[in-house]
Amino acid sequence: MHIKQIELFGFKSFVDKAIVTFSTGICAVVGPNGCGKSNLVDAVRWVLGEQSAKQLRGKLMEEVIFNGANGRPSLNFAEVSLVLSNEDGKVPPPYHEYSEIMVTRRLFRSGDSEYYINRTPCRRMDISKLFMDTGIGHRHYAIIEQGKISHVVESKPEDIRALIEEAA
Amino acid sequence: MHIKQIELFGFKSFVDKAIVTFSTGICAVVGPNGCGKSNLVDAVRWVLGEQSAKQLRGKLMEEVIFNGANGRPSLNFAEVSLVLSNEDGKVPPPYHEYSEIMVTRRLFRSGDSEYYINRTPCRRMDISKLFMDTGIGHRHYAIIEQGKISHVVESKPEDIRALIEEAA
Amino acid sequence: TRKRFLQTLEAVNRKLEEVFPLLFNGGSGHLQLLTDRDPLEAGVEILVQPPGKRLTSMTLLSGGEKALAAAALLFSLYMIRPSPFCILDEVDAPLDDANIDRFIKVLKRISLDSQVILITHNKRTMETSDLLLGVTMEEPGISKIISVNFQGLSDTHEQMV
Amino acid sequence: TRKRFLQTLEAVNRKLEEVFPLLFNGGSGHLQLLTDRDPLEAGVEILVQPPGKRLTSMTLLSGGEKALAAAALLFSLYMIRPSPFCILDEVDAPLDDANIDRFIKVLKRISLDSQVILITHNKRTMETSDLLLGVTMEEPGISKIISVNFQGLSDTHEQMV
Ligand SMILES: Nc1ncnc2c1ncn2[C@@H]1O[C@H](COP(=O)(O)OP(=O)(O)OP(=O)(O)O)[C@@H](O)[C@H]1O
Ligand SMILES: Nc1ncnc2c1ncn2[C@@H]1O[C@H](COP(=O)(O)OP(=O)(O)OP(=O)(O)O)[C@@H](O)[C@H]1O
Ligand SMILES: [Mg+2]
Ligand SMILES: [Mg+2]
Repeated sequence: MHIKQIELFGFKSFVDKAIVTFSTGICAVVGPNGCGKSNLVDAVRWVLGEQSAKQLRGKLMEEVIFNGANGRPSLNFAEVSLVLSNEDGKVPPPYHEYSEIMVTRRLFRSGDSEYYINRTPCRRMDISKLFMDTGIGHRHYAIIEQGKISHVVESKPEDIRALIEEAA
Repeated sequence: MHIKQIELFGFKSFVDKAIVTFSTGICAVVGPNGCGKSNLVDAVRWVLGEQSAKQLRGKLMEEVIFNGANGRPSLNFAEVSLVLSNEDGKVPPPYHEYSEIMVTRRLFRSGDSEYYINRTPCRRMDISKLFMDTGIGHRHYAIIEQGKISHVVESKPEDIRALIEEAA
Repeated sequence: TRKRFLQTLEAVNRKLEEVFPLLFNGGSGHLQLLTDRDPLEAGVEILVQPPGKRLTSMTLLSGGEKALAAAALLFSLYMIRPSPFCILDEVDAPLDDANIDRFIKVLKRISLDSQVILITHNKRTMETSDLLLGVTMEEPGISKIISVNFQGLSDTHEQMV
Repeated sequence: TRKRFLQTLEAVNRKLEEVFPLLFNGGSGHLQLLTDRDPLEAGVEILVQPPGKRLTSMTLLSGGEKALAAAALLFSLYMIRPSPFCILDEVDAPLDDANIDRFIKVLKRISLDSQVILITHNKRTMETSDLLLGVTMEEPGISKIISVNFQGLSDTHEQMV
């Protein structure tokens, strides 16, 4: 159930609509300091349902919306869509018939949020249920943030236990 | 008042007596992961008077004493000597006549400590006074630990103020 | 359930004992359940010993050793219970060249069962990827995705930085 | 004293305004005294703007941008009140090649007034040093110092890793 594509619009430094297409295997993302690579990782965490702005390096969730640069004004909303492959048929009903699933999250500066599965409006809990059922929701060890790897082995015993429980 | 030499004996991974000679200008220290480069930095902090084992990556201060490796038994004490140049004559009395100053710290597994200036026993506070008078004691911004640089700009305003106060 | 947790702990532990020496070119690593509480609540400790070195507390390890030990634990989790995808942001930054080579070798194995998305500044790591994606900021403050192919790798990378 | 602190803050601030664009190839950075308390107690805020980008909170900056901004602040402190020596452990690890070059250029200036001891895995950084010291562990767990000369740099480094 790999990631086929990520679409970003107005999310952090991705002001213009950007479509990133991935393959299976190893995909290396490269570029100079500050160009937006970790912002891509933040986008995946965000569309997977991240609720804490601090986990996305912000103080408020509003800070994920493009706030202007180089003559471009700030935007009013941020949107990220994640397209997941269902070639192995592991996605549970009612989506098991699709060959791919698109999950979209949108946040307006007003604070309003919208959620979509395959471009059909849904509630946040429908998305979190979908991810829980496919095992993605549980695997916090699947995304390792920049600068955080050395801390993994210095975690408290209860946190290391939590990693084992996620794999159980 | 630069560092001319560091002598290590029994300090962390430096079980055999090691003498590191530095020059003025830029000295680059290189080597594979885990070979002892950061241990050298710990040695300098330690001989400058570091009191917190945690700042040296240990839980107890005793952990700076070589604890065995590859068939070698652990040692009973650790010793580090720092040789500083006084070519610019900036060291205050009673050491202003010397062209170089050697400061030594020794720690025994029993917990006993010994301190020396130019191989003459002295008290810990004589060493801290010497460093305070020469300005080394105040400049905490002079030693940047591995992994810590990115945190500098995310410090609380009172910590950034503290850096300015050190330079004042 | 207690049984399921203990089975998983045992499986991850056995995998760690296999993977650790592959990354460290020797040495050993394992997980230990603390005994101060019921197995349903007790914490888990990780104990590692780089080749030829004595077992010391994790905090004394070097920056590179901590990152590599963490990779050993994470890879063991990935092998026991693969995630559909895993995303690693600059995890190779503290590693020297020899460790990066061993790291990539085990990562290749993981990538047979999971998609691996890797952010890196390291040329060796880039060379082993199946797909290379470039992110640029030609217009300051505005990110753009470009695809990069392997022939152009070294000069594109030069151009991008 | 309040006067001395404010004078130092002003001097470091002016130096930061000069050094920041050298490291970032543009942009601006400065220090600001918070006004919620007496100047004898108020905190100091650092505000930075990489070239072409808008001012955002420090936490949103990238790993490399944070390290480079920190270097700008530290270098400004070093220039206003030089330390006899400074020791930097792998501060270049998060930086890309272009930033490392600018970092080294300013560091060269600092090294005219202070001894700089630099721990690094980066070959560009090694090439600009006046002295190269190697640390090895031929016997596992036992550190040894070897001197390295420049001709031997690339192969010694290969041998050492
Ligand atoms: N809401 C926003 N609007 C505009 N720009 C933003 C926003 N949030 C973050 N940024 C910018 O994104 C940049 C950080 O990008 P990112 O962390 O992805 O860089 P990176 O490619 O990972 O770099 P590095 O290699 O240094 O880690 C910062 O310069 C930051 O100012
Ligand atoms: N008291 C001690 N006795 C023996 N070995 C010790 C002691 N304290 C620390 N060590 C060992 O020193 C090693 C760490 O060395 P150090 O942190 O200097 O590495 P490094 O060269 O900085 O590596 P890196 O490039 O990964 O940062 C660890 O393997 C640790 O086990
Ligand atoms: Mg990043
Ligand atoms: Mg180190």
